[in-house]
Amino acid sequence: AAIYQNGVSQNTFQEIKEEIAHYK
Amino acid sequence: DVAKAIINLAVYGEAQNRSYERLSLLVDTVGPRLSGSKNLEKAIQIMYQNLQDDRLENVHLEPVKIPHWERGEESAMMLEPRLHKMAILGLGSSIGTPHEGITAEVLVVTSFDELRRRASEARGKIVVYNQPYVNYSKSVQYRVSGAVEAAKVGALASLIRSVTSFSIYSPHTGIQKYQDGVPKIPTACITVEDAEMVARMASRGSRVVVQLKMGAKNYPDVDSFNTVAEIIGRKYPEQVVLVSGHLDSWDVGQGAMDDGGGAFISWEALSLIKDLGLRPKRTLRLVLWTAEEQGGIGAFQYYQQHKANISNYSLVMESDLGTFLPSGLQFTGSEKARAIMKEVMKLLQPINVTQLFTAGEGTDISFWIQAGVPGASLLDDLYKYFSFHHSRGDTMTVMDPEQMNVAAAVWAVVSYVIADREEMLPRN
Repeated sequence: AAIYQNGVSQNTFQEIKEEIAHYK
Repeated sequence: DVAKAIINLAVYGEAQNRSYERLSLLVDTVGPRLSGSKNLEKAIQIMYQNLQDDRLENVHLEPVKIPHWERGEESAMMLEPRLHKMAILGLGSSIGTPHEGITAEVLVVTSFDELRRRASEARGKIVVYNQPYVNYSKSVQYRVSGAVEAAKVGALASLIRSVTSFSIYSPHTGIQKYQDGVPKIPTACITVEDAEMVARMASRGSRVVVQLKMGAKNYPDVDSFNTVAEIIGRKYPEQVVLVSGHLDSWDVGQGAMDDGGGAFISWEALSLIKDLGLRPKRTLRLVLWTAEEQGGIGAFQYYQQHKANISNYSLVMESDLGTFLPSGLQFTGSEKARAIMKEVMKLLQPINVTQLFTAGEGTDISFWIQAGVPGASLLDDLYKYFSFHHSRGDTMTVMDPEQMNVAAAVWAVVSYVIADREEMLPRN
């Protein structure tokens, strides 16, 4: 996945929310 | 369940109270750690050894130049309308008085505006500022600039009401700044109680005379170090989450609360992550700043030396507002980044610290934040913090191990998750 070098995420916000939730 | 594991270890498990114990050992051993003092350099050497013993990675010291000011002997005596010994704390970088001191009538004002209106009365006087405490950032301007504004109207010295939310006859020190082209005059803080008493006397028409003696001296800059340790990232090692606190303090009390607590919960964050055998995708970098109290002197030099890699910094964090029970995290960043940080704060539901505020701040990380890097700081009980801040009461007695456990857990969860998630925090 992109590492945000150009400031544009390859993930939707929903995917980001899920990614973070799995750290619970 | 990384967040739960970190919280359990820090708050209920093996690591509970570790940051408090480590902090008390250091501050009981070396005492307060003023920029330029031997205590500070001893503390840096002890931390350098501690971080290596803790098996952190890339532990090293980065050399910087920092100011060296010493307080010397100081006193203030009210001579008229009656004898009264005033507790004072000279302000950092102030010049001293002649050996016999400065004896003069005082002019009491409550604001810079009033001083300018009464400028004709100020020549040859000692200006006493009895400014009301609004909040730290507003009221601290009187401490920082009180001498310069008084000198501009011909005063011989300035005595400034301590910048504090609560006082039991406790003077508070801090840095003050002279201005090129304006004569340098000695300047110190007095207690809230004395500032208000002198103001009452003056308002009744009494002539108030004070003798001020200060042995303060400024010396050439000296060598010091920012202290660095890491957990190197497993996938994007060149990318960084910076977790920090400052190791220096004022020369009063033990510098436990300001901000030994912030330095030690930052160390604790890396210890917790290491103890759990975790290694985030990005590098977690701990920096213990030197000479924060003189204006982020060590941190500015660090920024100069590392700003070429600014695109690799996902988040900079500093804890310099105390480590009592956190009410949440202050954050500065884009709306997208804020939305992501809000999701991260939800992971802290088990300890009920989920609020995300605006205005992430910290003297030492301000350079990075101003250059566009998202920044975060720990927010807790500011009324309590500024009651003890820069005073002789800043000791381990103010600190609470369980509150430090919670603060360390917040610090560890946030820094780990941002360091491990697939993408860096968005900037613009």
